[in-house]
Amino acid sequence: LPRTCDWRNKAGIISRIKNQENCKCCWAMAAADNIEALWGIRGRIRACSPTLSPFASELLDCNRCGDGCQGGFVWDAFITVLNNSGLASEKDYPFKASVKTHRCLANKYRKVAWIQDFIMLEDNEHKIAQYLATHGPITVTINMKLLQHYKKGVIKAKPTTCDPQLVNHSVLLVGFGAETVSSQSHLRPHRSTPYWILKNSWGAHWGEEGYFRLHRGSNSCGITKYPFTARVDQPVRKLPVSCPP
Amino acid sequence: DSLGPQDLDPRPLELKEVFKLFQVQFNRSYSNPAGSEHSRRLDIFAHNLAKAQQLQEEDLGTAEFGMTSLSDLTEEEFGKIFGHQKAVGEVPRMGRKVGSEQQGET
Repeated sequence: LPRTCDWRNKAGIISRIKNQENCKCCWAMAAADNIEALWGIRGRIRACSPTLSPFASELLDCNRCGDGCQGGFVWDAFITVLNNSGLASEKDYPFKASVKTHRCLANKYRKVAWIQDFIMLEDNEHKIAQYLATHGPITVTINMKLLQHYKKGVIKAKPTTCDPQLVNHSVLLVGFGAETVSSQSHLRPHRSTPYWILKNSWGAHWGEEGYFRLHRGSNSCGITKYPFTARVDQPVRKLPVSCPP
Repeated sequence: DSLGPQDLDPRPLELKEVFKLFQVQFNRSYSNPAGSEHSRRLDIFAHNLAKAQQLQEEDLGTAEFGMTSLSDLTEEEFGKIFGHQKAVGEVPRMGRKVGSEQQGET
């Protein structure tokens, strides 16, 4: 496992921070960003190109469970992509933070991205980090309770302050690292705090320019409960990709 | 000149100044400063600053908590706007709604 991994440091993988506004479509945004990043890693599209940024609108309109602005789950988003044999471009399917259920126009447009499958990873932070570093970003669903007052830094919550069982907000895991913190104890003047880097969908003025960090190794806010990712490309044995440090 | 209701407000002056700063920074406007909505949001804001302070003390990492663009929302409003109604793992969405004896409860 590399010491650090940050997919933001490779051009064309992680698109700009979006703002879900008054539509509870974090699940669609996380899934769309996951697919976009995996396509970007395989050099198939440039994630930041204007034509592809948020696939989320199509996922909302075509959501298998009705009004996607009332909330949903990333696995529903991936099933929608499989059902529609892919996703149209942003040009064809402009993003609106509102839903016209039953207005699904997916069949009208040429697909510019598709997936072979989607998988749920093991609830093991070391294995999640390994997969993240060798395959690409992963969607996770966390308890968002502490994020209302979060400004910056690494959140390390106790289960009593952030129940890991009550996960209610989906985001994209884009990297990990560790920050050295000086401590009062003369025995260990410096300790290292391992963390996850997560992409939120509440606009770039929130948190660390739209991102936030959670402690890595203590299942902070339930991060290991639902790690899901799409699979793009046939599962042939390929040299795993390597995450930029 | 006569004291307005807000001048009789027992809340500390600096809180009101910080709240004004919040409104400017995050482009918030409520009914006129003497209105009930403004007063209610000021209460919520004060509660949230205290909550952020408490989180800061409880956090075991390096996180900083404080005034954010969401500081004028109650915890319930915040949950309603951004979170799943049913936290995942409680009642999977794919489950069928099951009627129950009591009317109206599903």
